[in-house]
Amino acid sequence: GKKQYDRDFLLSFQYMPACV
Amino acid sequence: KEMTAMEKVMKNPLQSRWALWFFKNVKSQPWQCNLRLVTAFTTVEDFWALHTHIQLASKLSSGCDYSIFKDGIEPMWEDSRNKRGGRWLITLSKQQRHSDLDALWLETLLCLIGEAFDEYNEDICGAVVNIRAKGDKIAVWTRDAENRDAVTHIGKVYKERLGLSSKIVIGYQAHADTATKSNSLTKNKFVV
Repeated sequence: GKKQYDRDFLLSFQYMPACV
Repeated sequence: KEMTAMEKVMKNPLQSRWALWFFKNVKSQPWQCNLRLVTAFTTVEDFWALHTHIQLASKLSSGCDYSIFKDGIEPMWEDSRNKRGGRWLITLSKQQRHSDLDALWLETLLCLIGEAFDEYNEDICGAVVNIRAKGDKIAVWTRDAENRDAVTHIGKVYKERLGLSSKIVIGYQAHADTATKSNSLTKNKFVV
């Protein structure tokens, strides 16, 4: 299926430790 | 090694593979030498890892651009997937570099990687932020300036996502028109 993500879902990853 | 494989499995894949490009205006060099592919990413997590590590758009010097394009599309009119297209253009005042630019650019990125444009996501080519002394610009590039349904839907969704007032009108310009005229004279093909 098409992978569409809303802004809140995307923003929830912004400060995840794994991302920095 | 096992952990890396595990992390790979658990990352959230994006619909498209995206490439980040950086342009720095060095006048002594040809235009294309000033354009560099930074990296490509395919997951939500890798997007944030990149975004967190690079300079904010508002901190770049004048003459620089960031571009994010679907992998394989070069951030220039001449690319075969851009040349029949155009762009929704957001022009900012000088003051907005400090108040609005970074938030508007991030929202633009989230629209693209999240595939926010419903049945018209395939019309999206990429987005560009230009840092300029006379006023910064953000644009979303689409592949077909003649596809009225796609262009207007994308424009409406984009304007709403940016939180722009209904009093503000944004315009869409075909690259073919932009290429032959100076920016200020390019007429809008569509507005929302």
